[in-house]
Amino acid sequence: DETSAGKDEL
Amino acid sequence: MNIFRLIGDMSHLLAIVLLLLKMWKTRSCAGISGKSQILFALVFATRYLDLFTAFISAYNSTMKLFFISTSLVTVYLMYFKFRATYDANHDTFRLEFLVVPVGGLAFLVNHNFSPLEILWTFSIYLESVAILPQLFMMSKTGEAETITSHYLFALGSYRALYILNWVFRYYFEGFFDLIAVVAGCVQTILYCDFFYLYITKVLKGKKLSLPA
Repeated sequence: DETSAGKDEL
Repeated sequence: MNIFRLIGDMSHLLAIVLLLLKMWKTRSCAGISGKSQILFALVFATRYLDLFTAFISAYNSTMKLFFISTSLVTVYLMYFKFRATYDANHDTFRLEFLVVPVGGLAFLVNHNFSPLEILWTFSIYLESVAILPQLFMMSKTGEAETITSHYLFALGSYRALYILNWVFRYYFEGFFDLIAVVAGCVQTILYCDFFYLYITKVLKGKKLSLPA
């Protein structure tokens, strides 16, 4: 979803 | 994944391995702030809850599991196995002064008011200041072992490399996460004084001692 854009980063 | 991000992650990994090696080889956690290590464990535990809700890649999951488990091992080594060597008298930073304001800020400024998102935001904000007890401890003792300086340099470099990663992603992918970028910049700035001492002293073969 939109809010998880950065979640591939650690 | 770009080169800055990859080197950043490797630097983060190296920092944790260096810390564990230092403790294991010397059978001691002298000079290390247990409070910073508790904060890092809290950072990983609150950030990587999405391990259970979303699969991104094998790399992503492996690293998350590595960070969570090693942070718990570090806390265990400090507070149980090598507790006798823990320098509690100099590790006197008050954790509630970081956790409470950071928790409040995560509630107020986040991308989405949902439990997982608030915990992720809390984790990002907390990571940016989690090194303060360690820096505070070093300022009280006035010095750091060389291996501890290498650990801190690798740990600080990781977020600095992430900033380059965000610049790259902004230009080439149109990606921009304000919360992560601002917190990452704050985090890196906190290390600048240490970076200066590391480059001018430790890299020239001297022990890191702080100016009186």
